[in-house]
Amino acid sequence: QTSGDAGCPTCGMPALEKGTEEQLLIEIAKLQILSKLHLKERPNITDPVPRAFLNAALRKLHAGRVRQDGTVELNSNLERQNAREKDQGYEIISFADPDHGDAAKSGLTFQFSKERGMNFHILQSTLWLYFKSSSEAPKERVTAKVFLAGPHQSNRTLLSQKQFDLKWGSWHTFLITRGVQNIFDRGDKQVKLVLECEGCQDLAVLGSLGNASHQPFLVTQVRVREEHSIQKR
Amino acid sequence: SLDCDTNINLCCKKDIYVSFREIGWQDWIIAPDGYHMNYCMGLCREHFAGAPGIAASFHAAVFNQLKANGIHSAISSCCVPTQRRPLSMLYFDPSHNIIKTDIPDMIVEACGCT
Repeated sequence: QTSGDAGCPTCGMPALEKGTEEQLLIEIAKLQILSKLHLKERPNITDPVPRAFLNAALRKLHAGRVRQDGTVELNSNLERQNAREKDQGYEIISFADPDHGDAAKSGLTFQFSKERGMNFHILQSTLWLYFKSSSEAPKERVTAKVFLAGPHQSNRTLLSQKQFDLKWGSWHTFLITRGVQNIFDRGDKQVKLVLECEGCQDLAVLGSLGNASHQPFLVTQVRVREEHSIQKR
Repeated sequence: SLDCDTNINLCCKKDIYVSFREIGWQDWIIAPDGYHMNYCMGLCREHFAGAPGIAASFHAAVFNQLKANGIHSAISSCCVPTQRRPLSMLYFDPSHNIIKTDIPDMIVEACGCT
């Protein structure tokens, strides 16, 4: 202001030193990123997901997304659709928790973080499972079912089922959007699923827990809206 | 939009790169390695603030014509972002899930005068 050319004439604040200014901008950028990601602080990653899980999941997703009828939509189409939406969207890739999963009973547990005051609207949730034939037969016709686990065996809810030829190893997708939305609506932070396969000779073919490149994963596309803004609307 | 250099004190875009490695966030942000945050700085003199491509909007261009003719001359013009784009991020959340999202308006691409 003193020279008449430095700083903003309407700000009423002196210009900062160059180094101080950049440091301040970076600190503001850090706060802004955490705020936009709905995080109070940076996540403390003590035991990250192994790179093999991550690479396999991203490679499968790169090919496209799954429509309601089970066909695949190219990513570019979905991104154009997302661009038209105003709310910020998230795509969550969650791997089955090996500590909670029970491979013998084909149970899968997925953990989610949810801040208080946030409302998740699930656009689509797809479970990716790798099936492998355990026999030498060229192919077997099987029916795979995914249930939402209840407190008792009888309380479970069928979310999705699919018939296919079980040949050599291949990935299959199951749309479970409704079930995941119900879980988030209840405020739960865990999605517990049970798998069943009619025609599979051995339940151990499901899930492949512990196999790094064939780890089951759940892909959930969500829009986050803050609850107070919904009430206001 | 002008890019700032040592010889420019008019409204311009200043490049600043935030490296996630340098701020110690590389363990939870998978991609990208960093991003060009950028910001706007510099003066918006009367003759400059209404120039095509520099005026932040058509409204700014019209308003500067009024100022040039002595109407509302006490109101000054500021250098602000006129084009922004989102930042795509892939990161681990506290439950070790992998999340992909686009944060809107994170990267300043052009600056102009209000």
